[in-house]
Amino acid sequence: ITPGNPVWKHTEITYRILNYTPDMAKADVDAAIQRALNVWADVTPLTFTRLYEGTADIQISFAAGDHRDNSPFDGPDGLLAHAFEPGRGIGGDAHFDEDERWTKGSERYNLFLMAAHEFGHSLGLSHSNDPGALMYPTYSSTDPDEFRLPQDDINGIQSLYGESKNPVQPTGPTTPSICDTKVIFDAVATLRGEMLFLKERFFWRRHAQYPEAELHFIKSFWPSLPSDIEAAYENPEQDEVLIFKGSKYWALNGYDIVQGYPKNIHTLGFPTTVKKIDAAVYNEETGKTFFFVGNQYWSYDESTRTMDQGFPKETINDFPGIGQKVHAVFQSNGFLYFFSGKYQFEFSMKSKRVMRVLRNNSWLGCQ
Amino acid sequence: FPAASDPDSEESDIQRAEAYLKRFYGLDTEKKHFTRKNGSPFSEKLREMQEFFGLEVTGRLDSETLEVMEKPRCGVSDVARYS
Repeated sequence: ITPGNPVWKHTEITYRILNYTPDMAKADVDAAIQRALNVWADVTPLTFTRLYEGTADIQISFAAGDHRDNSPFDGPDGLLAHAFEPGRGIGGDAHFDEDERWTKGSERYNLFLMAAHEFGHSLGLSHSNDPGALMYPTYSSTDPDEFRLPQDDINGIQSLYGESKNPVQPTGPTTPSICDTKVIFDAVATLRGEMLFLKERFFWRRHAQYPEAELHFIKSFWPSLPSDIEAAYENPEQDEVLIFKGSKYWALNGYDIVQGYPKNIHTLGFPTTVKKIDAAVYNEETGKTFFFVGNQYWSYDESTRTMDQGFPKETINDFPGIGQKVHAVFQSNGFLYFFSGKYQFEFSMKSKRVMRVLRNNSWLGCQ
Repeated sequence: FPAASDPDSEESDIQRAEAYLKRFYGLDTEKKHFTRKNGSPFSEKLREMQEFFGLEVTGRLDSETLEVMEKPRCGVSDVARYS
């Protein structure tokens, strides 16, 4: 909340688009602005009406450099936009830096996402320190088509204006916490000596030498990857991380997605009855990759690029103690770490038994 | 890892960090401050910034802090002055 709690005293807010960026078609700018306002209208009793003349509560403009509001822009990148808290005159106004490249897609910088953030300020929100929130101060690459207003922002705006008049109150995604012992990862993989723990739109990145994992948006590293990834594993021989969602899979080489992907999982040799992979892990000692699907697993030979004969097999028969569905699995120091429900099982490949049961978040360094 | 630190680049890092903290955290380099055992206004503001972004709070300028400072962002710099 902005210090002093400035809010609009009325709920029928007006806006006016004073000028347009040449980067986008006018209709696309109009659509981005309207969608950005709807982000807030959907979760509050506020309404937004467009004015074509006169002074609106929220005056929207594109300007470069010094634009006479004591807050000059700074050329490409750096400062992207700013907006003023509710009030008379310049209050509520939103300015976008014309030196940026504004887009309607996922490339930098998406006008809808930026405008939705700025209008949060126009309505009285300050910056959030929740890295998953819309009101976080730095721009993150996210897919504008998948955007849902996070719960942190809903809580903020509703504390100022109350709940939506809609009988069903909207809810939004939350940012996973490093200390949540009940966290269920979508997938876990290694990447060049680091560990990646994937969860919804995010992943935690953990380096063995640093005690605490860092949280990042998946899209910040790999813009064309989807969220809610279902399985992942690293093949260090190929220096690739394979990422699975539904019937598609991608190969990553560092920050790059390998050309020719996504591919269909059936090209790996799965029958068409397999619609998705729950977990995958590469066994360095054998050069085989295990794919877990339901309560069964498959073995894939990375050198011949073929599925081994005699599979699928029941997971519990070859991995005693791992009876439930496997959500994620990775290998470290000769052990396989199975994430199944709320628990993590340290499985010794040598003695073929579970050595320890751990909390799911044991690798993340919660203090 | 850099082979050796470049004093010129360190100086410009500090200048950039100072400009950032002035803009977004109200660092006032004009005022005279009483010297405190625990540090300077610069490191206090740096701590504030590090805490906000969930970085390790050291009050010292490190590469991770600089990286966050260099990310493109919303520049609501003068809301306090405006209000």
